[in-house]
Amino acid sequence: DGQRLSGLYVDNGLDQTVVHRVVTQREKREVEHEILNLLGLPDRPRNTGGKVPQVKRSAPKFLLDIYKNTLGEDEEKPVTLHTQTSGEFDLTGQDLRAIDQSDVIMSFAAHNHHVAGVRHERGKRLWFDVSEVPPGEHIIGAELRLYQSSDIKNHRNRGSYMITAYRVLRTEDGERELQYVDSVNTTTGHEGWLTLNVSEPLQHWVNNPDGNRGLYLSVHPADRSVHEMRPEDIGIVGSRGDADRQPFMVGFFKSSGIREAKVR
Amino acid sequence: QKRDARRRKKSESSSLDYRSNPYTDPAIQYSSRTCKIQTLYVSFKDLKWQDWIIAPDGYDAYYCSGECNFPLNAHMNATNHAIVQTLVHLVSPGKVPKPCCAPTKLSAISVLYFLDESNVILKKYKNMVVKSCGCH
Repeated sequence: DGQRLSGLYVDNGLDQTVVHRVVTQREKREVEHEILNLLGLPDRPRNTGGKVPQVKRSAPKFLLDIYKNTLGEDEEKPVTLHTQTSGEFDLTGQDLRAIDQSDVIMSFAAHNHHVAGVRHERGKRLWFDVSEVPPGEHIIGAELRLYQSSDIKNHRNRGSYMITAYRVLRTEDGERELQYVDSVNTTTGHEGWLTLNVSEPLQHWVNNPDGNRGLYLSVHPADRSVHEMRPEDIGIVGSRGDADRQPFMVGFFKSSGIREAKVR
Repeated sequence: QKRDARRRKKSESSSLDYRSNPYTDPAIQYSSRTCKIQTLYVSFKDLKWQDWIIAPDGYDAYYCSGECNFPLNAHMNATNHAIVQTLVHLVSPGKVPKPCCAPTKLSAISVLYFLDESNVILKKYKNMVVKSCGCH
């Protein structure tokens, strides 16, 4: 009846539960805090109080897709037995293996993070806040997910393209150093999610928070590597695109086994 | 008459013994106070945590409750030590407690929640759901 936490309930010996006594607001808050502590959280997550959660955004949708399609009710069964045709995110065999091994899966929304001194190129810069990654978690893998729409404005851009992700290393004096991370081939007209392996940058950013200058996305025709284009030109949805198609990063982690004991 | 009276007395006496025999007395064996799994639902919805917990609405946590009496092995998954402890308890009830009714098998749950405004976490919590209870 929505009042389950308003009282202490006891078994009356006849397989019935009866109210023993009504708990106070203070006790109720204590119980809430105990459960939060059990979840490894010192308090409610920040900035969510009173706001409607934006489950429609791409990152929460992706994890909800994993939750519904691969975990199910009985957590003891192996992941592969649960897997139906997954929703719109097209989980690969590699994804399923990572999900199966993971104790924690985190999503990171892409930010348009401005860094002074970086010239605006035709490529796209993406930055991810990885400060909430629990220390001591072993990173199994990470992937960058980009949505490509088949609906493009300039039909002259039809053809095959390569999307390459680089880690931004240094930005002093307007100089930029890029380190190759991963690339994927695509064609205009493709509709759906593209994935790039970004395990190395995530590992680097977690270990060196000050060195997190994000990723640089470069798009060029498959046969002409010097002709760089804007990702939007081939239908890649950016951070200002539809909420459910915005780029995001997802990290798969194996727990260290040490129980998180956060002071509250 | 004397023989019948003796037989009747013996019968009453054995009937008393029968009633107090935990091995054979169904009233003790199937008592509702026997150690067993009890229903407990932790509702994230009732806690009004739905603004940050995306899934599930809550989960069947269960708990273990009841007495650990003989015969322990009937339906209580008792450990060998629990049987010994029950015997010692019968000898010295004031000094030695009965074995504890506690979980023997636990399983995990996954919780999907917002970490902040934009980042989401799907975390597996081990040993959160009681699958079976027993005497320890």
